[in-house]
Amino acid sequence: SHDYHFGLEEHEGISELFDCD
Amino acid sequence: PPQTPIRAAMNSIKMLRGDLPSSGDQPSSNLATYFKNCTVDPTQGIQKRLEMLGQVFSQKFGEAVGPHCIVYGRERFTLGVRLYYKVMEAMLESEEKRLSVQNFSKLLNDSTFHMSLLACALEVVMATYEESSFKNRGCSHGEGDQAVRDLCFPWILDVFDLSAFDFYKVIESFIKAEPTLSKDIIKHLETCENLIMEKIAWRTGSPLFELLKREHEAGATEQAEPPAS
Repeated sequence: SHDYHFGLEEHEGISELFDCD
Repeated sequence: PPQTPIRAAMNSIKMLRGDLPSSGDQPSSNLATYFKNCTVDPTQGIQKRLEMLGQVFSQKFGEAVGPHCIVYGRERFTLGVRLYYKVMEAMLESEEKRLSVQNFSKLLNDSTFHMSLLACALEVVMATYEESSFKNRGCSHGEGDQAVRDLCFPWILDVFDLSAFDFYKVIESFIKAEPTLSKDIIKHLETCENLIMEKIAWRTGSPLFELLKREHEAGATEQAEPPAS
């Protein structure tokens, strides 16, 4: 996966993306 | 030695099946524990949703490829469910470490999250099978190429009536959670991301517009990000 650009930062994850923080 | 495209595709399918044993048809004991830790246990809701979506998927698959191929649609859905459970467990383990929580009730009772995750898992399965099955199994009825094209992304979004904006949310976390994904599959998911970002997320009816409107009405107080980021 080294060619894939990971955009989420350390404080971001699936919980934030679905407004579950 | 270099493989023929068909051999490479068959090996990808073999690896996918090998990584997803039949024991994965149900949540693992670890995943079941996450469900039980929720304020509202999502187990029943998840099961009912899978039954419903399985019927929808198989039906749409048959409509796209041919009624004699519905059984292959069920096969792909079964593999998709195994991958969905596997990635869900890995995501929750990662979130538990990151957030130091064990109760994921809001996330696990979010229907959109489950549909997005399952759709992504099925997209991986479909992409893995794309190159070989239809051309080799005689399902095409003379329309093999058209059938394969019909099942390409964003077909799965139409099947689940899922917005591209919501599907996009799971992609990066999915790739992080599943280290066995091949380079080709990661490239495929990245292509889906780009298609969503550039085109599909901006179609009429996308939830993106409502969110942008809400942000605008709330009043933007931060400076806009520079184009580079």
